[in-house]
Amino acid sequence: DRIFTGDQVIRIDVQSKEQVQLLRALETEEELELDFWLHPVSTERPVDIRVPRSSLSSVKGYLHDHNIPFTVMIDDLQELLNQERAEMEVNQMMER
Amino acid sequence: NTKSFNFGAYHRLETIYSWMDTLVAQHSNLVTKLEIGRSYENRPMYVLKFSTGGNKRPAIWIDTGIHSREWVSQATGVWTANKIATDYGRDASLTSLLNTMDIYMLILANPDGYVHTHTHDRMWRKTRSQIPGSVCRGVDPNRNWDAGFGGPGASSSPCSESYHGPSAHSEVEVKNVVNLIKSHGNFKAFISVHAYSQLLMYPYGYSCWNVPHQPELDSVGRAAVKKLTSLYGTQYKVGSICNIIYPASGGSIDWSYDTGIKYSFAFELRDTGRYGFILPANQIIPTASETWLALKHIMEYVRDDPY
Repeated sequence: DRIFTGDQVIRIDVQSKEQVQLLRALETEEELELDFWLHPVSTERPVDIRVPRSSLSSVKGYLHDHNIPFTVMIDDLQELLNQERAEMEVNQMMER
Repeated sequence: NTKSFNFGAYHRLETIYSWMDTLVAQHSNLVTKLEIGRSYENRPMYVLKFSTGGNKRPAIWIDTGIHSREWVSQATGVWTANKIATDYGRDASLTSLLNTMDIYMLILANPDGYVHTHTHDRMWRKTRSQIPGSVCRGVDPNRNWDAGFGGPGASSSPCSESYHGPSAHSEVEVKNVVNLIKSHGNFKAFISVHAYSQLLMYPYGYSCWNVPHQPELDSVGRAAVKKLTSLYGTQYKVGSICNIIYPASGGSIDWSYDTGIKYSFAFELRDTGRYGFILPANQIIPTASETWLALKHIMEYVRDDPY
């Protein structure tokens, strides 16, 4: 299995067109291996990004440097996936 | 027994396929299971056909989970199929609809991807096809349709999550649907269900120009969303793909609209704002229940406003 330990999903409530452009620039940084769950489009929609653990400091540094506020939506993705899997196993046993 | 099936849980592909057989057995006067082809990894692709008789009657298409990681979509599809089967004969409006039209549901539109999300990578979105000359696998099956193929909002890089593929309909999962829709020839609505971010969209994604039926589609969409919102207050946005998200070429509902299926819509189901694609299972039934109100509105409109 692919493991997501330490990966975070961050949410950015975009406040300006300039921030949209800065986030689009971030989207092109392939080495960060970011997974945009919601893409930067406008100030009307948030941007959600799954950030691998290895890229967290770079991404958060980038956001701080450009004064782009964000919140951590999912603190540790793997924890949530473990819960999801455990719940599925319980359900499967109940059905049997 | 479908009564012992837990609709408020996520299930593996084998469980869903097995449940389909149970549904068919329990509602044999209404539901049949059709194999429309095989996936890249040779898994069968099953469509549930809800029909009270006749051949190639006006029909409504619903697919769920073309992006495999959007699990609440497939789960909503399962709940919805059961709802249609159990409400037929009880709900007068649905019964009248099924007395004149058929409903086709493809609950696992990307079976290989779905299995991959259970076995290897929960965040997998694409198909699993191998791309010659690339170490990356998979095509975004919602960028692979022959509708502005290769245009804006789709990537030519096989490693991208929105890779459009080597050619339009290169993905067998897409081609299987195209073949069915074309050979049938009488689909009046095409509804594709995704998650998340709470949107109800109509064509186009490949262009920001309004489609000729934009006012009507917008009006139908807004009325559908009003009903959806009435259940739990979930807020949706309505508009064309291009105008409320971003340009995205090669999408399924653009293809269906350009093929002549006027009532083409795409849903993005609810987002609690905390979980994204890992929506907790206790949200499945609320999501499916509210979505049903919108789906039903669209289907009733299709029934009452033929073209």
